[in-house]
Amino acid sequence: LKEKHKILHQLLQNSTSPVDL
Amino acid sequence: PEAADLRALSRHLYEAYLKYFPLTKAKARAILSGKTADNAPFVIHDMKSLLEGEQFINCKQIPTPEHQQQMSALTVAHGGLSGAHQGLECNILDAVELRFFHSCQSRSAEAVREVTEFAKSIPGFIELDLNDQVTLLKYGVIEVLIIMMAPLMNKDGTLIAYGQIFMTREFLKSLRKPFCQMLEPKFEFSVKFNTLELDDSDMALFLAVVILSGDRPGLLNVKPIEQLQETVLHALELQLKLNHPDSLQLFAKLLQKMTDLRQIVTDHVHLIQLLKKSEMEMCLHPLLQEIIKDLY
Repeated sequence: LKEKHKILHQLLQNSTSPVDL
Repeated sequence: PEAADLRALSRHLYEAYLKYFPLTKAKARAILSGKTADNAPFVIHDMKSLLEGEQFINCKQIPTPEHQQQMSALTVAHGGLSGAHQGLECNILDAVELRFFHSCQSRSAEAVREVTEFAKSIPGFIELDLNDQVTLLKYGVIEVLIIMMAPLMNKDGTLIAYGQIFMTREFLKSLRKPFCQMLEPKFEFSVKFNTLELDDSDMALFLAVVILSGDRPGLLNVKPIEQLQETVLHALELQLKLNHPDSLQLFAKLLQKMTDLRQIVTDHVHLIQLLKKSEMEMCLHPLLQEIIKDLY
């Protein structure tokens, strides 16, 4: 699930910083 | 003491809502009813005003420095689409729906980030299994975004671009298929939802309840999610009794909306899939792709 949802995962893990694709 | 805890939870979620969502219902309704001190929104009602509106929005800044910074970073991160977007700007009027759709996607991706931050502020959410946090967001975020469109809408149109633009419902209905079909179900939902007359503090609790749905497919550990949702449901029930003492069965009516939302999201996802097939030039924002893939 983590692999398929990398950006969502990043958004959840980072604080308020924007996504770095 | 229990009621005091529930009220504290309500206050906490309301504060998080105000922190992460820049356009509140109070502000949107003030704009829609012409009660703002600022200028009235720019009205898009035909292709000419759409093109003017695009220029208008390009000249305007995003409301707060915090949001401006985050929006810029998200746009840079999403360089592929921004490039495609700029290229499309040179195209003829036929591409206008696509271009508008790309703008909607960028705003939606930013809104997903806002909803994620709000979800993380729900007490207990970040302690859940990380896979379950992903699942709750994947399945909940479009429902949340549709609920949040309601305060921006009335029967005649919707505010967009942080309340700077009002786009008429008739204009949206005049776009070519399937673009014209995308917002009409949201208008129908919103007009009914708005009759419940929730305020921002009620909305904050309802959004948290929607996010904490224990019946999303693929959840690994349902029990802690249901426990969290039960607490927020109690807080919502108490909030509605105190805030809307004369509105009978409001709590039940609101919960019923959750069923309606699932169908709207299913139809929305099908429309996007249809678009992907019919519009060869269209590329989906990678964050939205993640959410929509294998959703329903």
